[in-house]
Amino acid sequence: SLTERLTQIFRNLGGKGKLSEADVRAGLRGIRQALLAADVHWQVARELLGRVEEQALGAKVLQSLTPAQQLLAIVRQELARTMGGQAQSLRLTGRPATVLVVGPAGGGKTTTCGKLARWLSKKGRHPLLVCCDPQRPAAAEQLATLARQVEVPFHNAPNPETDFPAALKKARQELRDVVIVDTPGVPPGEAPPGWLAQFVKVHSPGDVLLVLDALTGQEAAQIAAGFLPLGVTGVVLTKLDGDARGGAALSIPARLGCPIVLVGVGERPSDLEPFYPQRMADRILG
Amino acid sequence: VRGQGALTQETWEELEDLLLAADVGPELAGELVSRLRERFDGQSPAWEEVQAALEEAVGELLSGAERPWSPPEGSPGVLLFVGVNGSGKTTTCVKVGRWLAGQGQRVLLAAADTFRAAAIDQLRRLGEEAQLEVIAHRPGADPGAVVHDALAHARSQGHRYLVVDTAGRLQTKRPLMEELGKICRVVEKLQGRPPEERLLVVDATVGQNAISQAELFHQAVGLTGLVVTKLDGSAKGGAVLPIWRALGIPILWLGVGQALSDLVPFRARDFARALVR
Ligand SMILES: Nc1nc2c(ncn2[C@@H]2O[C@H](COP(=O)(O)OP(=O)(O)OP(=O)(O)O)[C@@H](O)[C@H]2O)c(=O)[nH]1
Ligand SMILES: Nc1nc2c(ncn2[C@@H]2O[C@H](COP(=O)(O)OP(=O)(O)OP(=O)(O)O)[C@@H](O)[C@H]2O)c(=O)[nH]1
Ligand SMILES: [Mg+2]
Ligand SMILES: [Mg+2]
Repeated sequence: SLTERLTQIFRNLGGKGKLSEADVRAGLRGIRQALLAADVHWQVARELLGRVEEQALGAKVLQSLTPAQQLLAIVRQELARTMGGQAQSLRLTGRPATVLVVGPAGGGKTTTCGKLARWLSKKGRHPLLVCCDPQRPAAAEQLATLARQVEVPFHNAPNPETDFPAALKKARQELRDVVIVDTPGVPPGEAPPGWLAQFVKVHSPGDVLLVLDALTGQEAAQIAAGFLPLGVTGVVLTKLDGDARGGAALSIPARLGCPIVLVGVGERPSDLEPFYPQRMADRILG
Repeated sequence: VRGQGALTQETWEELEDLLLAADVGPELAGELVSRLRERFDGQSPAWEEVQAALEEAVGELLSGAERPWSPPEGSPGVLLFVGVNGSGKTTTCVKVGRWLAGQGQRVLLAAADTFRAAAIDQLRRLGEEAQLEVIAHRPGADPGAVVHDALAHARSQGHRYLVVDTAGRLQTKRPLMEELGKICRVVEKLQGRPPEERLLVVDATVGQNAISQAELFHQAVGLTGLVVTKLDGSAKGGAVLPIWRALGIPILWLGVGQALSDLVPFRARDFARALVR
């Protein structure tokens, strides 16, 4: 574990019980390796450890009987603070509330839409699932199947400009109070299509959720930045049921100020959880 | 700092950051930079010279990873595509199938993802677009049974290749990894040999988890190659460097877009240049 490794570093260098500033810096280098191995953006790691160093070069660490623990406590606190400190929730404003789901290709948007529909149903809401992805083969079938699984109505809107108003009308007629909108995956390096920006302008969705794969490496903040013009209100980090350390959960709030609101922890509709910064901090540190 | 002749500590840090940003990982980034520092010890090269040396080092590291496609002897040759969720397997299956068909060969696709919503529909649609025949069962069917049927069909109809699409799965899920082993055994029982190609499809935007993916999928099926997808963006796919170093699994193709024609062979020199620039 990182605590063991740090203790080892300090034992090898610390010599006679009292830690020097150089020893603390050696410890920080070890932590830096752990953050980078966890896919934290290299610049975010540098800045974060810079803030930690300021705090760590005080008596708290240098004169502690357990300097490794003490240093890690500071790091853990700084991570959790950067990731938002406390769990966030969806805004769900509007009548009906519109939740627009966007993100890069293959991140888990369509699956997350199904999960959101189930999540909101459990909270007493009445969602409508809308497919605005005319380009991916069988996208409508995929969302329609998920809609059936979570017992939520489905509407296909392949031409968003003309079909989405019809979806809103259907929502009002069927007394659905939340509309969840699935969109095409954006290829890496491309900006979101013009019609998506137009959609946001015309319909002002209360929530614009960016769905991003937790396996994403150093590109996470860069990829997320491309979606900011759409007015992203929160990020859903998916595939955290594997062994990815999920450094993107730190890089994105740190660089873009965008909170992680939910996490995907599996392929089933029930595999959606709130985001807990403290838990994520421990996961990133390994 | 750059182009001023004298290399400073900052220059070396900048070089390491460049490599880190490309997802090569902290170990390899540190190693490559130390090697360059040794090489330029006592000299004052320009930034361009150092960058060129780095490109050369990366290219050399990866040169053994190039394995141009060579048709297997046995027919039908079976190509099994595996990988984590959303990596681009289904799209890549059809891209490769289409490419093989373009060489005048008869290709059959097997829809062995019987789990995910509309996975079979998706493969059927893409197969239609590429004018390739697809064998599928109903959703929820046993993937091994689909592969058995498809292979029997390929053998009796004289297809040169069978391309098998499988469901995405995270490598840490043991039962799902064992399912892949079972699929290989189904092929082996019918053919007397396992699938000729067992290819891991890796998303270029994935970070260090790619190494875990390669290790565990390799344990499950014995990978014969990698395909790296989504290289049409800013991601460099640098995680293939530590994979190559640790496991020696060659890289056959690169996916460079969502269109079925967006498939190119892996070239170490080109990959190195794109990574370093
Ligand atoms: N293990 C796991 N798999 C997930 C999770 N979320 C989504 N997936 C899987 O990831 C794959 C891609 O999911 P999709 O919902 O199709 O992704 P998408 O963003 O809609 O893809 P595009 O529309 O092509 O951009 C599927 O195999 C999903 O089952 C998760 O939290 N955990
Ligand atoms: N830009 C780009 N997109 C790609 C590439 N390869 C695949 N995609 C896209 O990535 C998304 C996921 O592709 P799929 O082929 O469904 O991935 P998969 O691995 O089969 O997904 P699951 O079966 O759900 O695990 C789709 O939107 C594809 O169009 C590529 O090389 N470049
Ligand atoms: Mg989708
Ligand atoms: Mg697939």
